[in-house]
Amino acid sequence: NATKEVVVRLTKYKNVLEKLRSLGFVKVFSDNLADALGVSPALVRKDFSFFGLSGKKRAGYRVEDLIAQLNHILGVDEIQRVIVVGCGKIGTALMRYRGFAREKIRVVSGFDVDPAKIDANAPVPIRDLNEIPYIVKSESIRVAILTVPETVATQVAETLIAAGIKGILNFAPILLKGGNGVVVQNINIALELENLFCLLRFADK
Amino acid sequence: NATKEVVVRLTKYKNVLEKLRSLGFVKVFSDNLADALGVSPALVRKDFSFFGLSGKKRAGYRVEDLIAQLNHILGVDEIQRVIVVGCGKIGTALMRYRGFAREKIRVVSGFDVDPAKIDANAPVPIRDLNEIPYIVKSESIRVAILTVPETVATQVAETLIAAGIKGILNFAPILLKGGNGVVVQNINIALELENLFCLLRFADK
Ligand SMILES: NC(=O)c1ccc[n+]([C@@H]2O[C@H](COP(=O)([O-])OP(=O)(O)OC[C@H]3O[C@@H](n4cnc5c(N)ncnc54)[C@H](O)[C@@H]3O)[C@@H](O)[C@H]2O)c1
Ligand SMILES: NC(=O)c1ccc[n+]([C@@H]2O[C@H](COP(=O)([O-])OP(=O)(O)OC[C@H]3O[C@@H](n4cnc5c(N)ncnc54)[C@H](O)[C@@H]3O)[C@@H](O)[C@H]2O)c1
Repeated sequence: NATKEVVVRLTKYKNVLEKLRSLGFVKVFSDNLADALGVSPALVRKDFSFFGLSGKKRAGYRVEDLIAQLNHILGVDEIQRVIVVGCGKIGTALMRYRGFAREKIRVVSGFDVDPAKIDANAPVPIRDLNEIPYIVKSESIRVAILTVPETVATQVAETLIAAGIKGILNFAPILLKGGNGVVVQNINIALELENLFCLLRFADK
Repeated sequence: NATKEVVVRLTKYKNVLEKLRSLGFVKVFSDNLADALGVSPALVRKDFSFFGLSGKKRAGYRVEDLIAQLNHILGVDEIQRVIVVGCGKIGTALMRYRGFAREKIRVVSGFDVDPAKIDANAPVPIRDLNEIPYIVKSESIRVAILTVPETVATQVAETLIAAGIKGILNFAPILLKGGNGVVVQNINIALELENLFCLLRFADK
């Protein structure tokens, strides 16, 4: 799945380009970047054209332009705001995850239906599910982490999409589909463990 | 990564074979299974030979034998025991995850270095890190979930491997390598979110 590793590859291009800039390079060709990453020049050009990174095959790419464009796509100069929907065991762990700040990811609000979980004064407020459309609009939220029970995951996802959410990181063990401009990434931790066990049992045979 | 989806494919083969068995099939050919799964017969034969599933290309595979062998590989008739190392925010969420039971996965113990977290009488006991070698040996544990801070993840992984752990599901945002018969699966939630944001920003351009 080529899009799954995209941010990893783009980050590597950026790192290489920053090194080249510090060495005084003004231009670079896809072959140089391909060598540095250990990929084919064709993949580099494919990535660059996919992301609209400007350059000419003959004259090469301007290092400074590429860095600026990659910075924009990688969003390194902006806080990336997310909401967490379903503030139970795993939702709460994610809301308090310190590792997000380093990636400039900030959880701006949690949402739940259980009145016991609602807390408007928490450092990261937890609001009622009904407030999603208002918050998504007023805070321009595009990405939501979905950590509700699987019995309600599909309908809550629909609520999110109707409210304007464009990207969902889904932890419920159901296959949530995106479509219509909405990207869904499914994380199935039980399946990852099953896979590990499966590979170990095979290794025994 | 072919091994990542292995358990998904093997489970599909099993489901198809159980349906065929209920229809009275005694034998099946790779082409039948290939059609049912929408994959090539070559992939089916490659999977089956990789997993040592017996059969002859001409005579076909015996449905009952395949089901029994797949059951064994998928471990459906056995409880799969895991330990959780690092019982903080995300470790605790995983220790209490109800969804594991359905996959016959059971967390038999947690481990931590913080005395405040140690609790031998909890429903799932949390023990001191020093007790890992003893528990891994006495309970024949082969898989560990690693949810310690990234600053100690590499050394704790070494402790686990030295104790006999063969599979690690790693949540720390460092690239942990396996090797020497140890399988490591890395889950990087911040990176998955970064990827989502990246794809959305691209979709805007
Ligand atoms: N706990 C884990 O480690 C873990 C691991 C993998 C996957 N998951 C998945 O993540 C999801 C949450 O798991 P959990 O263990 O945190 O469960 P949980 O029961 O602790 O939390 C679920 C939360 O969702 C809330 N909720 C219920 N209906 C809602 C709705 N319609 N809208 C908004 N919020 C709603 C509940 O009030 C609760 O706070 C489940 O789908 C589970 O399968 C959890
Ligand atoms: N919280 C999340 O949602 C989240 C998401 C993605 C990744 N992670 C990763 O998971 C790991 C744990 O995150 P967290 O938020 O739960 O952190 P945490 O600080 O809440 O928990 C860490 C736990 O590990 C224990 N610990 C420290 N050193 C140890 C050692 N040497 N041996 C055993 N236990 C030790 C601590 O006492 C603590 O209980 C980190 O690597 C983090 O980057 C967490």
